[in-house]
Amino acid sequence: MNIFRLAGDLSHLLAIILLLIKIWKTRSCAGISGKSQILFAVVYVSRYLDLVTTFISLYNTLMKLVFITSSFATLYLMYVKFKATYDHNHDSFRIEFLLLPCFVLALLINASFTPLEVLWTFSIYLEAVAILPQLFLVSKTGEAESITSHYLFALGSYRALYLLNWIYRYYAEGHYDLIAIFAGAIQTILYCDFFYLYITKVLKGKKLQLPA
Amino acid sequence: QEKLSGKDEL
Repeated sequence: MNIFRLAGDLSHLLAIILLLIKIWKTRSCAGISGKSQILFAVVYVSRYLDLVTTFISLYNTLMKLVFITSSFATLYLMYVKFKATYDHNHDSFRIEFLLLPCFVLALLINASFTPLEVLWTFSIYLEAVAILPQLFLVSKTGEAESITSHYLFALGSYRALYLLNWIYRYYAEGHYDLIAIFAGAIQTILYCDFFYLYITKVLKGKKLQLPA
Repeated sequence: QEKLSGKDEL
């Protein structure tokens, strides 16, 4: 464990908590993409199957359980409890166009052709693009509530911090995983446009408005 | 054993 990975995990946890607070406090999931939340749930389930086979540390097990339960709690809030506030019209990204290619790519490019490894690789590729429906929704509505933009900033920062973690681990431990690094780089790049808007607007107290 | 491809990460 290193400071970059810890900061990344905490940023990830913060993002998940911010999202739950936003939905619970405003009793609405307006501006949030349910499609992205479905993809995140698929990412966690397909990545954390080793919960039952490998014990790495209490921290590792605990965080995995928190991520899985919170993602299903978010789905419940969005598709059941506050279903009436879900923005069906704008949340129209076809996630099958993400799920299928990621799965095919995981079958073709992976570290070893075993079910666990292929599913882990699938979750890595899927996580890289899982935010697209959310960014698509923000671009369609043209704006985002400030807490939603804080959620996105924390979520985008987590994988950016992981990139620093991978640089650190390469030099400190000689450990690296090209699949995770490439996917993590793409995932972070997808946020760049949002990061720019967040830093130039939201941090100045303005609302996140996308140029129409 | 050596963790396969970063499995010790979240």
